[in-house]
Amino acid sequence: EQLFVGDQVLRITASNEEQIALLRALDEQTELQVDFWRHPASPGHPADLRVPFPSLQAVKTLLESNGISYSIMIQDLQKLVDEEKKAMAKPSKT
Amino acid sequence: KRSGSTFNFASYHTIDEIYDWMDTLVADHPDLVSKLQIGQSYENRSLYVLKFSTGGSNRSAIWLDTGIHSREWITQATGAWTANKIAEEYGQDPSVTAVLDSMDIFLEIIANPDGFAYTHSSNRMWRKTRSRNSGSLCVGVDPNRNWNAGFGVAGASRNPCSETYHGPYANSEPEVKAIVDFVNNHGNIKAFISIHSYSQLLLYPYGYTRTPAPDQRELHEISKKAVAALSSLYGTSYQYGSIYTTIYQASGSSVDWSYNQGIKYSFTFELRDTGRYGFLLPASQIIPTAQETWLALKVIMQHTLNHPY
Repeated sequence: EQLFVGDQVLRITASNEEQIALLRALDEQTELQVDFWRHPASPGHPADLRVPFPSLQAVKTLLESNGISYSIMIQDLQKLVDEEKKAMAKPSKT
Repeated sequence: KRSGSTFNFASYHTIDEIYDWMDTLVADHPDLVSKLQIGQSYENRSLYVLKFSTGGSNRSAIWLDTGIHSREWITQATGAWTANKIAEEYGQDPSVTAVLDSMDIFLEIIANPDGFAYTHSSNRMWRKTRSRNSGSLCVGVDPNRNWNAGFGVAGASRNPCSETYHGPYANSEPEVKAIVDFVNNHGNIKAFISIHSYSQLLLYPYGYTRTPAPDQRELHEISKKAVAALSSLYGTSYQYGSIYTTIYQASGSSVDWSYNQGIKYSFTFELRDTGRYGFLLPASQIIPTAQETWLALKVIMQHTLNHPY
């Protein structure tokens, strides 16, 4: 089973078309293994990007160096997955 | 077997649990609900559709699907709740009764069963189908970029490793082909509603082109009413508009295809939330989400009933 320990989901807001193009290009960099939960659409429209822990530093550096603002939407994805599993197990035990 | 009264709609379930429960629903409402198999998935799982019908032959009908993107678990959960609601409300809620006295409803709760099973067994974040791609180690096709409507134009990826890979050709995915064949063979589907998450949006065609749909004005008005009904319950705010203008260009989507087939009332929902939990929406939000969505669905169903074409 794939684990997501330390993976984060970043909420990214591009402010112009150039930044959007840069975000779209991220999707094609297969080595980063990023996954858009919400794709970049237009300036001011937030995109949500899941970033595996090993790629976090590279992605954040890239965003910062291009002046693209972001916040952390989910701090540790595995925690949420674990909570969901725990909640699912309860009713079936009952 | 789980009985209808012990199935917990406020919890997420596996495919086996949902398929078992569907049999119970059919058993509990034999005069209203039946189960059809419209095909098999890439990994040979059955593609089941619940049919809600009070009789007649080849009545006009409403199509609903949930879970075509497997990781969007709130949609399959909403689909199960909705199926139960339709069955329970017939004969109780005048609007549901009126719809079902004239029309049939088809509901495919798990439109991508291989992907859904995979989200439970191996990768909670899996979105696509599980078909193998010739010449690539990457698995799966985005089943909402695989329809024959602007297939392969901008708004989908040609890279098999992408989450929006459109597939080698339109309808390459058996999960998509099964719906296409079913809808075409039926020939009298009047509304086609595909339910996704997340972002809280109600969308209508087109996604592959910025050209407005010929019925845009009517679709926009229906969306406005549907969203108002949805918001009336818990104040959940939804945006609405065409796919292209509201989110981004997306080609090969199901509702663009259905609209181009002449199914005027084609809509896509993007359910809760707007990004606190995303695809990991807590189970405590299943019932509120389903309840509010139901109000919007009823608006669309009633409009379809009252505006024959």
